[in-house]
Formats: sequence, structure tokens, C-alpha cells
Amino acid sequence: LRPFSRPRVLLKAPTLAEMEEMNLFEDEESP
Amino acid sequence: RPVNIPRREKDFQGMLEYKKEDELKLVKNLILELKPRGVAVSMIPGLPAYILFMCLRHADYLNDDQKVRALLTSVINSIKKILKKRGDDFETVSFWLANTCRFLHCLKQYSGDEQFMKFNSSKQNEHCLSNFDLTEYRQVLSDLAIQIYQQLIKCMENILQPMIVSGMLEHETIQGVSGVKPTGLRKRTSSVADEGTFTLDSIIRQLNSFHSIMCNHGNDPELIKQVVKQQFYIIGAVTLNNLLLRKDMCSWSKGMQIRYNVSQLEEWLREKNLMVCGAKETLEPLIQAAQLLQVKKKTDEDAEAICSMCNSMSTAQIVKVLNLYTPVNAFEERVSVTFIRTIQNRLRDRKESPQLLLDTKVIYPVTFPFNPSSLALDTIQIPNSLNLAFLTRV
Repeated sequence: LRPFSRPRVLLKAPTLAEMEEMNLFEDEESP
Repeated sequence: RPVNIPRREKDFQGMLEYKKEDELKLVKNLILELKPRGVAVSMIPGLPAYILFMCLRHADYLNDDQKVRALLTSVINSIKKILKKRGDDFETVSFWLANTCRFLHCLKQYSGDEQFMKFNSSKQNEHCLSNFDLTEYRQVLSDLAIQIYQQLIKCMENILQPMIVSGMLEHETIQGVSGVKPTGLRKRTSSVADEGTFTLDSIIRQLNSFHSIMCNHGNDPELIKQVVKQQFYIIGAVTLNNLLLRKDMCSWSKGMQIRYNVSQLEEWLREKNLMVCGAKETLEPLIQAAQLLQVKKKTDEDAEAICSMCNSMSTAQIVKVLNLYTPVNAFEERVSVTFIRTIQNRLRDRKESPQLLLDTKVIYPVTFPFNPSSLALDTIQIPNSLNLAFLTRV
């Protein structure tokens, strides 16, 4: 029996640039 | 009598459990504040990538898509952030290139996609992601790896560039070859003081340093080959460009010195088992220019031989070298205008760009061939020095 026969759910990903906008950190360098 | 029975270690599934609120602490300790020269030295190569992937596996196991997304976003942004902060440090960039690639390889190796499972052990197959398909995130990570690679090349260039002209052209290691300096030619000195002058040895030492850093960080052998090819391209292009601009570099003896230097670089490739990475080929225009300085340049037969020998140089470059060629010793002669005309006529039908100088900023396209690991995730232990005690092995 194959342990991973269940189809996985595709997680849509933002682009690298879009991801930057979601930055969760406070930028220490910015005023 | 008490018997010392070794306790069987708990069976782990190769996952790391973490609380949602510890996600920032995780990326802070493992990415933002980790010094490649500090605790990272004694770790197994790629350990941060494995740890992050084991955390991701746990979020996947919980079937918590928000936790998976949040972790991936934090990881990617933290890597970008550390590279923004320390992007001029070769070690930091090499370290995160190795770990980003390892993380990407893990996402493939444990994706459940058969094409990436060929080399997995049955235990590794049990560690595949069970709920989510992260194909799109793999693309984002691959884009990130390309950015880091380009940054690594820039970083390497900044270190190497100041050494090239001095080490490849100006510094003479073959004693007594150059003989008398061509009259009327000023000996150009670089802005570096004599004791700071770079030699071919400085270049080779620097290549060794780049190579050992990249190996120690666990960068893939195929990736290291691409970096070395790019390094050799830069060395060849900067050297040739300077030769094409400097009369004092266009003599028979400089040809000899350049050929010797190139042979040392080839020897370095051989030592490192990198002869088939395309690096040597990038030096071809420089090798031909050095040969051009040394061959006879008089008869029609000489012209024919030069045209077939210099197939990696453009007509503009060949003509320029011939024009700049400066006799140093009595047995050498200046190249006649008629000879140069003959060469130009012979090469008239070549289809090529009229550009004289090589573009030293060109970066060859990079690829990250899949490189699965034989390491079993359930055997990975986290050193205390990483300050990740809030993670629980599952």
C-alpha cells in the first residue's frame, strides 16, 4: 500500500516580491 | 549486580513541533542571528535547512495550511533580510545559498512526487509531506536561490577583480623572460603599494578560499562548478580586456607569462577535479591572445595559421593585439601594416559583433540540479548552541 496516494492540496504561493510585502518583521533599519 | 542496559532511543518521525508564537523566534535564532563562522562551523552542512524542513513537515502533518504558509514566508523573508544586511560577506552568502538549495532539495525529495523519490530509502519515503503540494513555493525558493547566486557572484567579483590585472598580467613569475622593457613604455603600477601587489599566488589562494568555504557549507558540487566557471570567465575577461588596452602587455614575453599563469589555473582545476565544468573553456580567448603574441606574424602562411588558431577571438581583438604588439628583444619585429591587412581580409566574412572588450558583468545562467540527501531526518539532532530548545522532536 502506498502511504502517500492521497492527493495533496496545492498551496498557492505569492511571488518573491509579493512575499516581501507581507514581511512580518519590523525593519530595525527603517526609522 | 546492576546491568547497564542501553536505553533504546525513542523512535522519531523526523518532525519538529513548534508553537505558532515561536515562529519568529525560530527564524531569528536559526537565520537572522546565526553566524556562519560561529556555531555553524561544527554543524552538519545544511542543518538549518533540515531543521526548517522538519518544522514544515510538522505543520503539514497538522494539516494547517496557515502555519505552512506563515513558516515559508518567514523563512524566505528572513533569508532575504540577512542577505540584505550581510550580502557583501562571501561566507554569509555561500552559507545561505547552500541552505536555500538544501531546503529546495528537501521540498522536492519529500514532495511525494515520484521523479524525486528514486534515491529515497523506504524510511525517507515515509517522511514525505502528507497534506500539501508545495510546487509553487518551490518556484519561489528557486527564484530566491537565483538571487542569492547572483549576489555570491558579485561578492566574489569584488574580491577577485582587484587581483586580476596585477596577478595575471603585471607580476612576473618567470624570471629573466621579459629581458629589457620596451623602450618608451612606462611601467604601470597599480594603486596598491608594492607589498600589497597581488600575484598569481594571491589569485590561487583566493580561489582555494572560495572553494573551501563553499564546500564546507555543503554547496552542491554542480553549483560549485558553475561558480568556478564564472570565476574563470571573470579572470579571463578582465585579463584580456587589459591586454587589449595596454601596449606594455603585448609582447612575446608577456605571452609566455600569460600562458604560464593559465597553466597554473588549469593545474588548480585539475587538483580540484573541476576540469569538466567549462571553466577552462572560458579562458580560450585569453589563451589564443597569448599564443598570438608568440607566433610568427609575417607570411601569408602565418596569417592563415593565426586565423584558424584565433577562433575564439573577434577580428577586432586580433587586429588590436597585432597593432599593439611591441618587440622587446632584437629578434622580434613589429607587425607590418600589410600583414594586418591580410588578416582583416581573411576574416572579413566572419559574422561576429564588432565589440572589442568582453563584458565582465555577464553572468552565465545558473541551474540547481536536484541533489537528494541520504540523511535520515529522524536521526537529526539539534545542537544546544542553536538555542532552539523550544522545538520538540516528534
